[in-house]
Amino acid sequence: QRLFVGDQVIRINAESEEQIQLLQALETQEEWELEFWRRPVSTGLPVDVRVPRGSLEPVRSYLLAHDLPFSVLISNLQELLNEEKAEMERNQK
Amino acid sequence: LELSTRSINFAAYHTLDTIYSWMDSLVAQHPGLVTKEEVGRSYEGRPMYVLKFSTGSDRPAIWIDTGIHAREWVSQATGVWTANKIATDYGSDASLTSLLNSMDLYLLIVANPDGYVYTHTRDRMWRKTRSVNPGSACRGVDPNRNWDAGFGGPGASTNPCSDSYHGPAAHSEVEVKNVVDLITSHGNFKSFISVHAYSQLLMYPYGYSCSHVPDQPELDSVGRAAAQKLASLYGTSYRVGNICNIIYPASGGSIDWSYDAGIKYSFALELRDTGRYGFLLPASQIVPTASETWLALKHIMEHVRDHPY
Repeated sequence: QRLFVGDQVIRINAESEEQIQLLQALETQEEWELEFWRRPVSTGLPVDVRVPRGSLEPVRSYLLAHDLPFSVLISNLQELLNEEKAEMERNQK
Repeated sequence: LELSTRSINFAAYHTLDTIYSWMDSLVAQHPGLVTKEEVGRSYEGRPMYVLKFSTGSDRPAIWIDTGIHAREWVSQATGVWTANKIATDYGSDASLTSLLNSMDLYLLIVANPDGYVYTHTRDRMWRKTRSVNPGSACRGVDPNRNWDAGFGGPGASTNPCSDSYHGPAAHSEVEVKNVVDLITSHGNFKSFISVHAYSQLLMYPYGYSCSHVPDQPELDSVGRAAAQKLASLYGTSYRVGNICNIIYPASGGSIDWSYDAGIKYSFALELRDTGRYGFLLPASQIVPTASETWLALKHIMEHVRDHPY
Protein backbone atom coordinates (compact mmCIF):
# COMPACT_ATOMS: atom_id res chain seq x y z
CA GLN A 1 0.00 0.00 0.00
CA ARG A 2 1.28 3.41 -0.91
CA LEU A 3 2.38 5.44 2.09
CA PHE A 4 2.58 9.20 2.46
CA VAL A 5 4.66 9.48 5.62
CA GLY A 6 5.76 13.06 6.16
CA ASP A 7 4.06 14.36 3.04
CA GLN A 8 2.40 17.70 3.53
CA VAL A 9 -0.44 19.40 1.72
CA ILE A 10 0.20 23.10 1.42
CA ARG A 11 -2.37 25.73 0.58
CA ILE A 12 -1.09 28.73 -1.32
CA ASN A 13 -3.12 31.87 -1.79
CA ALA A 14 -1.66 33.66 -4.77
CA GLU A 15 -2.21 37.39 -4.71
CA SER A 16 -1.33 38.34 -8.26
CA GLU A 17 -1.20 37.00 -11.77
CA GLU A 18 2.55 36.93 -11.49
CA GLN A 19 2.31 34.62 -8.50
CA ILE A 20 -0.09 32.37 -10.37
CA GLN A 21 2.53 32.07 -13.10
CA LEU A 22 5.17 31.19 -10.53
CA LEU A 23 2.95 28.41 -9.27
CA GLN A 24 2.23 27.23 -12.80
CA ALA A 25 5.96 26.95 -13.25
CA LEU A 26 5.99 24.63 -10.24
CA GLU A 27 3.56 22.34 -12.04
CA THR A 28 6.19 21.60 -14.64
CA GLN A 29 8.89 20.95 -12.03
CA GLU A 30 8.87 17.14 -12.22
CA GLU A 31 11.86 16.65 -9.94
CA TRP A 32 9.91 17.56 -6.81
CA GLU A 33 7.06 15.14 -7.63
CA LEU A 34 4.37 17.57 -6.58
CA GLU A 35 0.73 16.63 -6.85
CA PHE A 36 -1.62 19.53 -7.33
CA TRP A 37 -4.95 18.85 -5.65
CA ARG A 38 -6.15 22.28 -6.73
CA ARG A 39 -4.26 23.79 -9.61
CA PRO A 40 -3.14 27.42 -9.91
CA VAL A 41 -5.81 29.19 -11.90
CA SER A 42 -6.68 32.57 -10.52
CA THR A 43 -6.11 34.67 -7.45
CA GLY A 44 -9.64 33.95 -6.26
CA LEU A 45 -9.03 30.24 -5.74
CA PRO A 46 -6.49 28.69 -3.39
CA VAL A 47 -3.91 26.26 -4.67
CA ASP A 48 -3.44 22.99 -2.78
CA VAL A 49 -0.40 20.89 -3.46
CA ARG A 50 0.81 17.65 -1.92
CA VAL A 51 4.51 17.89 -1.31
CA PRO A 52 6.47 14.68 -0.71
CA ARG A 53 8.59 14.77 2.45
CA GLY A 54 11.80 14.91 0.44
CA SER A 55 10.69 18.01 -1.45
CA LEU A 56 9.46 20.06 1.50
CA GLU A 57 12.60 22.12 1.93
CA PRO A 58 13.06 23.21 -1.69
CA VAL A 59 9.37 23.91 -2.10
CA ARG A 60 9.20 26.01 1.05
CA SER A 61 12.31 27.89 -0.06
CA TYR A 62 10.71 28.52 -3.45
CA LEU A 63 7.53 29.87 -1.88
CA LEU A 64 9.40 32.06 0.59
CA ALA A 65 11.77 33.36 -2.05
CA HIS A 66 8.85 34.53 -4.16
CA ASP A 67 6.74 35.86 -1.28
CA LEU A 68 4.03 33.34 -2.00
CA PRO A 69 1.74 33.22 1.05
CA PHE A 70 1.08 29.67 2.16
CA SER A 71 -0.19 27.62 5.07
CA VAL A 72 -0.04 23.95 5.89
CA LEU A 73 -3.35 22.24 5.15
CA ILE A 74 -2.20 18.77 6.24
CA SER A 75 1.01 18.47 8.22
CA ASN A 76 1.47 14.72 7.80
CA LEU A 77 -0.77 13.09 5.24
CA GLN A 78 -0.11 9.57 6.47
CA GLU A 79 -1.32 10.45 9.98
CA LEU A 80 -4.63 11.57 8.55
CA LEU A 81 -4.84 8.43 6.43
CA ASN A 82 -4.15 6.27 9.48
CA GLU A 83 -6.91 8.00 11.41
CA GLU A 84 -9.30 7.50 8.52
CA LYS A 85 -8.41 3.83 8.25
CA ALA A 86 -8.78 3.24 11.99
CA GLU A 87 -12.16 4.91 11.93
CA MET A 88 -13.31 2.70 9.04
CA GLU A 89 -12.16 -0.41 10.87
CA ARG A 90 -14.00 0.67 14.02
CA ASN A 91 -17.11 1.25 12.00
CA GLN A 92 -16.90 -2.14 10.30
CA LYS A 93 -16.65 -3.85 13.68
CA LEU B 1 -23.64 -10.20 7.87
CA GLU B 2 -26.28 -8.66 5.70
CA LEU B 3 -26.59 -4.97 6.25
CA SER B 4 -30.00 -3.44 6.42
CA THR B 5 -30.66 0.14 5.41
CA ARG B 6 -31.35 0.76 9.09
CA SER B 7 -27.97 -0.51 10.22
CA ILE B 8 -25.67 1.15 7.71
CA ASN B 9 -23.90 4.12 9.12
CA PHE B 10 -24.26 7.05 6.75
CA ALA B 11 -21.61 8.93 8.69
CA ALA B 12 -18.92 6.49 7.62
CA TYR B 13 -17.00 5.63 4.49
CA HIS B 14 -17.66 2.18 3.08
CA THR B 15 -16.07 -0.29 0.71
CA LEU B 16 -17.53 -1.04 -2.71
CA ASP B 17 -18.89 -4.38 -1.51
CA THR B 18 -20.69 -2.76 1.40
CA ILE B 19 -22.22 -0.10 -0.82
CA TYR B 20 -23.38 -2.68 -3.35
CA SER B 21 -24.89 -4.88 -0.61
CA TRP B 22 -26.60 -1.90 0.88
CA MET B 23 -28.14 -1.10 -2.51
CA ASP B 24 -29.83 -4.50 -2.42
CA SER B 25 -31.34 -3.78 0.95
CA LEU B 26 -32.55 -0.36 -0.20
CA VAL B 27 -34.25 -2.02 -3.16
CA ALA B 28 -35.77 -4.66 -0.88
CA GLN B 29 -37.20 -2.00 1.43
CA HIS B 30 -38.64 0.10 -1.40
CA PRO B 31 -39.69 -2.42 -4.03
CA GLY B 32 -42.20 -0.18 -5.77
CA LEU B 33 -39.76 2.66 -6.15
CA VAL B 34 -36.15 1.54 -6.42
CA THR B 35 -34.44 -0.94 -8.69
CA LYS B 36 -30.77 -1.75 -9.07
CA GLU B 37 -29.66 -2.05 -12.66
CA GLU B 38 -26.29 -3.11 -13.99
CA VAL B 39 -25.19 -0.63 -16.62
CA GLY B 40 -22.09 -2.59 -17.60
CA ARG B 41 -18.77 -3.71 -16.21
CA SER B 42 -15.66 -1.78 -15.34
CA TYR B 43 -12.24 -2.35 -16.91
CA GLU B 44 -11.42 -4.90 -14.21
CA GLY B 45 -14.81 -6.57 -14.55
CA ARG B 46 -16.66 -5.08 -11.63
CA PRO B 47 -20.37 -4.43 -12.13
CA MET B 48 -21.51 -0.83 -12.35
CA TYR B 49 -24.86 -0.45 -10.67
CA VAL B 50 -27.25 2.40 -11.06
CA LEU B 51 -30.19 2.90 -8.70
CA LYS B 52 -33.31 3.74 -10.64
CA PHE B 53 -36.11 5.55 -8.82
CA SER B 54 -39.26 5.20 -10.85
CA THR B 55 -43.01 5.11 -10.33
CA GLY B 56 -44.10 4.67 -13.93
CA SER B 57 -42.95 3.95 -17.43
CA ASP B 58 -41.69 6.03 -20.34
CA ARG B 59 -40.84 8.98 -18.16
CA PRO B 60 -38.29 11.71 -18.79
CA ALA B 61 -35.31 11.22 -16.51
CA ILE B 62 -32.65 12.88 -14.39
CA TRP B 63 -29.13 11.49 -14.12
CA ILE B 64 -26.85 11.88 -11.11
CA ASP B 65 -23.41 10.30 -10.82
CA THR B 66 -21.05 10.49 -7.88
CA GLY B 67 -17.42 9.56 -7.51
CA ILE B 68 -16.13 9.45 -11.07
CA HIS B 69 -12.84 10.49 -9.45
CA ALA B 70 -12.03 7.67 -7.08
CA ARG B 71 -10.40 9.53 -4.20
CA GLU B 72 -13.22 12.05 -3.76
CA TRP B 73 -14.81 9.83 -1.13
CA VAL B 74 -17.32 12.30 0.18
CA SER B 75 -18.94 12.16 -3.26
CA GLN B 76 -19.72 8.44 -3.12
CA ALA B 77 -20.77 8.77 0.51
CA THR B 78 -23.08 11.61 -0.46
CA GLY B 79 -24.52 9.35 -3.15
CA VAL B 80 -25.38 6.71 -0.55
CA TRP B 81 -27.03 9.23 1.76
CA THR B 82 -28.90 10.81 -1.15
CA ALA B 83 -30.26 7.48 -2.37
CA ASN B 84 -31.62 6.77 1.08
CA LYS B 85 -33.04 10.28 1.35
CA ILE B 86 -34.92 9.92 -1.92
CA ALA B 87 -36.30 6.51 -0.99
CA THR B 88 -37.41 7.53 2.49
CA ASP B 89 -38.82 10.95 1.56
CA TYR B 90 -40.90 9.68 -1.33
CA GLY B 91 -44.50 9.79 -0.17
CA SER B 92 -43.85 12.27 2.61
CA ASP B 93 -42.06 15.12 0.85
CA ALA B 94 -44.68 16.54 -1.49
CA SER B 95 -42.23 18.11 -3.91
CA LEU B 96 -40.05 15.04 -4.24
CA THR B 97 -43.14 12.88 -4.57
CA SER B 98 -44.49 14.97 -7.41
CA LEU B 99 -41.07 14.87 -9.05
CA LEU B 100 -40.92 11.09 -8.91
CA ASN B 101 -44.52 10.85 -10.07
CA SER B 102 -43.53 12.51 -13.31
CA MET B 103 -39.85 11.72 -13.81
CA ASP B 104 -37.39 8.90 -13.24
CA LEU B 105 -34.16 9.39 -11.37
CA TYR B 106 -30.98 7.44 -12.04
CA LEU B 107 -28.22 7.52 -9.43
CA LEU B 108 -24.80 6.03 -10.15
CA ILE B 109 -23.14 6.04 -6.75
CA VAL B 110 -19.76 4.59 -7.71
CA ALA B 111 -19.00 5.81 -11.22
CA ASN B 112 -15.44 4.46 -11.12
CA PRO B 113 -15.52 1.18 -9.18
CA ASP B 114 -11.99 0.02 -10.04
CA GLY B 115 -10.53 3.31 -8.90
CA TYR B 116 -12.65 3.29 -5.76
CA VAL B 117 -11.47 -0.19 -4.78
CA TYR B 118 -7.90 0.89 -5.50
CA THR B 119 -8.25 3.82 -3.10
CA HIS B 120 -9.26 1.34 -0.41
CA THR B 121 -6.53 -1.19 -1.06
CA ARG B 122 -3.46 0.40 -2.64
CA ASP B 123 -3.43 4.15 -2.97
CA ARG B 124 -5.91 6.38 -1.17
CA MET B 125 -5.00 9.24 -3.49
CA TRP B 126 -5.87 7.45 -6.74
CA ARG B 127 -8.09 9.48 -9.07
CA LYS B 128 -8.31 7.74 -12.44
CA THR B 129 -9.58 4.47 -13.87
CA ARG B 130 -7.26 1.43 -13.74
CA SER B 131 -6.97 0.63 -17.44
CA VAL B 132 -3.61 -0.33 -18.90
CA ASN B 133 -1.99 2.22 -21.19
CA PRO B 134 -0.05 0.34 -23.87
CA GLY B 135 3.57 1.47 -24.00
CA SER B 136 3.44 3.12 -20.58
CA ALA B 137 4.14 1.88 -17.08
CA CYS B 138 1.45 4.25 -15.82
CA ARG B 139 -2.13 3.09 -15.59
CA GLY B 140 -5.44 4.83 -15.75
CA VAL B 141 -7.27 7.55 -17.61
CA ASP B 142 -9.00 10.55 -16.12
CA PRO B 143 -12.61 9.56 -16.76
CA ASN B 144 -13.64 13.19 -16.69
CA ARG B 145 -11.39 14.01 -19.64
CA ASN B 146 -12.51 11.02 -21.70
CA TRP B 147 -15.92 12.15 -22.96
CA ASP B 148 -16.53 13.12 -26.54
CA ALA B 149 -16.68 16.84 -25.86
CA GLY B 150 -13.70 18.75 -27.21
CA PHE B 151 -11.79 15.55 -26.54
CA GLY B 152 -8.03 16.04 -26.40
CA GLY B 153 -8.35 19.80 -26.10
CA PRO B 154 -7.11 22.18 -23.43
CA GLY B 155 -6.91 21.10 -19.81
CA ALA B 156 -6.31 17.44 -20.56
CA SER B 157 -2.98 15.70 -20.71
CA THR B 158 -1.52 13.48 -23.40
CA ASN B 159 0.73 11.88 -20.78
CA PRO B 160 -0.55 8.54 -19.41
CA CYS B 161 1.25 9.28 -16.14
CA SER B 162 -0.72 12.47 -15.61
CA ASP B 163 -3.77 12.57 -13.37
CA SER B 164 -5.63 14.34 -16.17
CA TYR B 165 -4.65 11.95 -19.00
CA HIS B 166 -7.49 12.00 -21.53
CA GLY B 167 -6.98 8.47 -22.82
CA PRO B 168 -6.33 7.17 -26.31
CA ALA B 169 -9.76 8.07 -27.68
CA ALA B 170 -13.08 9.52 -26.60
CA HIS B 171 -15.09 6.94 -24.63
CA SER B 172 -12.11 4.60 -24.56
CA GLU B 173 -12.85 3.99 -20.89
CA VAL B 174 -15.56 1.41 -20.53
CA GLU B 175 -16.85 3.16 -17.42
CA VAL B 176 -17.55 6.23 -19.57
CA LYS B 177 -18.87 4.21 -22.50
CA ASN B 178 -21.35 2.39 -20.25
CA VAL B 179 -22.90 5.67 -19.16
CA VAL B 180 -22.87 7.12 -22.68
CA ASP B 181 -24.65 4.04 -24.01
CA LEU B 182 -27.30 4.15 -21.30
CA ILE B 183 -28.00 7.86 -21.74
CA THR B 184 -28.04 7.58 -25.52
CA SER B 185 -30.26 4.52 -25.71
CA HIS B 186 -32.67 5.96 -23.15
CA GLY B 187 -32.97 9.15 -25.18
CA ASN B 188 -35.07 11.15 -22.74
CA PHE B 189 -32.76 12.50 -20.05
CA LYS B 190 -33.52 16.10 -19.17
CA SER B 191 -30.80 16.68 -16.62
CA PHE B 192 -27.32 15.33 -16.03
CA ILE B 193 -25.51 16.08 -12.78
CA SER B 194 -22.00 14.95 -11.84
CA VAL B 195 -20.91 15.20 -8.21
CA HIS B 196 -17.24 15.77 -7.37
CA ALA B 197 -15.22 17.01 -4.38
CA TYR B 198 -13.69 19.29 -3.22
CA SER B 199 -13.75 23.03 -4.07
CA GLN B 200 -17.28 24.21 -3.34
CA LEU B 201 -18.32 24.95 -6.87
CA LEU B 202 -21.51 24.57 -8.85
CA MET B 203 -20.73 24.55 -12.53
CA TYR B 204 -22.35 24.29 -15.91
CA PRO B 205 -20.90 23.86 -19.43
CA TYR B 206 -18.53 24.44 -21.02
CA GLY B 207 -15.13 23.30 -19.84
CA TYR B 208 -13.68 22.71 -23.28
CA SER B 209 -14.47 26.23 -24.38
CA CYS B 210 -14.76 29.52 -22.57
CA SER B 211 -17.61 30.69 -24.75
CA HIS B 212 -21.06 30.83 -23.23
CA VAL B 213 -23.56 28.10 -23.98
CA PRO B 214 -26.91 29.28 -25.38
CA ASP B 215 -28.66 28.46 -22.10
CA GLN B 216 -26.08 30.23 -19.94
CA PRO B 217 -28.46 32.79 -18.38
CA GLU B 218 -30.92 30.13 -17.27
CA LEU B 219 -28.25 27.70 -16.07
CA ASP B 220 -26.54 30.47 -14.15
CA SER B 221 -29.77 31.54 -12.52
CA VAL B 222 -30.69 27.97 -11.56
CA GLY B 223 -27.17 27.35 -10.27
CA ARG B 224 -27.15 30.47 -8.13
CA ALA B 225 -30.53 29.69 -6.62
CA ALA B 226 -29.39 26.12 -5.92
CA ALA B 227 -26.22 27.37 -4.25
CA GLN B 228 -28.32 29.72 -2.13
CA LYS B 229 -30.48 26.82 -0.98
CA LEU B 230 -27.35 24.84 -0.16
CA ALA B 231 -25.94 27.71 1.87
CA SER B 232 -29.15 28.07 3.84
CA LEU B 233 -28.32 25.01 5.96
CA TYR B 234 -24.81 25.68 7.25
CA GLY B 235 -23.71 28.78 5.37
CA THR B 236 -21.43 26.86 3.04
CA SER B 237 -20.53 29.21 0.23
CA TYR B 238 -20.27 28.02 -3.36
CA ARG B 239 -18.98 29.75 -6.46
CA VAL B 240 -21.22 29.36 -9.49
CA GLY B 241 -20.26 29.59 -13.15
CA ASN B 242 -19.15 27.75 -16.22
CA ILE B 243 -16.28 25.31 -15.82
CA CYS B 244 -13.86 27.16 -18.03
CA ASN B 245 -14.19 30.51 -16.30
CA ILE B 246 -14.69 29.34 -12.76
CA ILE B 247 -11.80 26.88 -12.69
CA TYR B 248 -9.88 26.33 -15.89
CA PRO B 249 -10.33 24.95 -19.40
CA ALA B 250 -10.94 21.22 -19.11
CA SER B 251 -11.87 19.27 -22.23
CA GLY B 252 -13.58 15.91 -22.39
CA GLY B 253 -15.79 16.47 -19.35
CA SER B 254 -19.04 14.64 -18.69
CA ILE B 255 -21.41 17.59 -18.47
CA ASP B 256 -20.05 19.14 -21.66
CA TRP B 257 -20.86 15.89 -23.41
CA SER B 258 -24.35 15.70 -21.90
CA TYR B 259 -25.09 19.31 -22.82
CA ASP B 260 -23.96 18.78 -26.39
CA ALA B 261 -26.08 15.62 -26.44
CA GLY B 262 -29.11 17.83 -25.86
CA ILE B 263 -29.45 17.61 -22.09
CA LYS B 264 -29.89 21.25 -21.19
CA TYR B 265 -29.76 21.00 -17.41
CA SER B 266 -26.20 19.77 -17.09
CA PHE B 267 -24.38 20.62 -13.89
CA ALA B 268 -21.33 19.55 -11.91
CA LEU B 269 -20.83 20.06 -8.20
CA GLU B 270 -17.65 20.15 -6.18
CA LEU B 271 -18.58 19.43 -2.58
CA ARG B 272 -17.29 21.08 0.53
CA ASP B 273 -13.83 22.18 1.39
CA THR B 274 -13.16 23.01 5.02
CA GLY B 275 -9.66 24.20 4.24
CA ARG B 276 -8.22 21.48 6.47
CA TYR B 277 -8.59 18.09 4.85
CA GLY B 278 -8.75 18.22 1.06
CA PHE B 279 -9.81 14.81 -0.21
CA LEU B 280 -9.72 13.45 3.34
CA LEU B 281 -12.85 15.05 4.67
CA PRO B 282 -13.61 13.35 8.00
CA ALA B 283 -16.51 10.92 7.94
CA SER B 284 -18.29 13.01 10.57
CA GLN B 285 -18.87 15.60 7.83
CA ILE B 286 -20.52 13.24 5.35
CA VAL B 287 -24.06 13.79 6.58
CA PRO B 288 -23.77 17.60 6.84
CA THR B 289 -22.23 17.68 3.37
CA ALA B 290 -24.86 15.42 1.87
CA SER B 291 -27.66 17.29 3.63
CA GLU B 292 -26.66 20.66 2.24
CA THR B 293 -25.96 19.18 -1.20
CA TRP B 294 -29.42 17.67 -1.25
CA LEU B 295 -30.96 21.14 -1.08
CA ALA B 296 -29.08 22.15 -4.21
CA LEU B 297 -29.85 18.92 -6.04
CA LYS B 298 -33.50 19.20 -5.13
CA HIS B 299 -33.69 22.75 -6.39
CA ILE B 300 -32.17 21.77 -9.73
CA MET B 301 -34.46 18.77 -10.06
CA GLU B 302 -37.55 20.81 -9.23
CA HIS B 303 -36.56 23.33 -11.87
CA VAL B 304 -36.16 20.52 -14.39
CA ARG B 305 -39.57 19.15 -13.48
CA ASP B 306 -41.21 22.57 -13.79
CA HIS B 307 -39.52 23.56 -17.06
CA PRO B 308 -40.13 20.75 -19.54
CA TYR B 309 -38.51 21.10 -22.94
